[in-house]
Amino acid sequence: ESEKPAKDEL
Amino acid sequence: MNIFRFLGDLSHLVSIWLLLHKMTTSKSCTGISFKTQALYALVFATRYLDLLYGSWHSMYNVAMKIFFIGSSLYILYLIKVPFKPTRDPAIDTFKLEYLVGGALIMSLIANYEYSFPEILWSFSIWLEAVAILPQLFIIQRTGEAENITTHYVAALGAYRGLYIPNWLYRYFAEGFFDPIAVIAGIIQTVIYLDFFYIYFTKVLKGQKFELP
Repeated sequence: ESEKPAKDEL
Repeated sequence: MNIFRFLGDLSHLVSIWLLLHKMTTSKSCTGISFKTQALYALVFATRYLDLLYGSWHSMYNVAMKIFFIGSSLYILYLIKVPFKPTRDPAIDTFKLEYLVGGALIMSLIANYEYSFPEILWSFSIWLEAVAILPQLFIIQRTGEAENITTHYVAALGAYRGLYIPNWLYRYFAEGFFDPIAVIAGIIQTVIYLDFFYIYFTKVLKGQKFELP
């Protein structure tokens, strides 16, 4: 599983 | 989506509306930094063209991304074509090389993965943090600004400022933490503090924005 934050912010 | 994030995005939309309103009603881009606007176009292009490789979170995000790319290009067009005679390049002299170079270095140091999309995203985050500097530099050089221009800068500053309570909320409510966005966002907000001090103590009390 990826540790990257999901980029849902603008 | 929480209220801080939503108000932040709303503030960002308002800032662009204010800028377009200023330019189209006065038919001029006096006091507006073309360099800052060019940096924002680059920020939006490098961050939001992830649309092309399928980063579709929601209709909200897609619509906002398309709007920010489109409006930033339209603003560049307005400054460069119809309102070109009203621009004074002699006061818009901040060195972009430092900002772009600094953002590039930071994107290579601080990213979540050594991949092209991640480095591009990080670059856009660091560049956004400092993109307002040429605009603030013009205000500092001329020692004053039209009220509408200060409302524009204030709305833009409020946008990233409001993302900070959004990140606090997300950290505690969702366990979400994006350290690169948070650190760059705090730097971006700190850059506005001097401006905000004068904006709150003068412009919002009905005085003109003038540096002491």
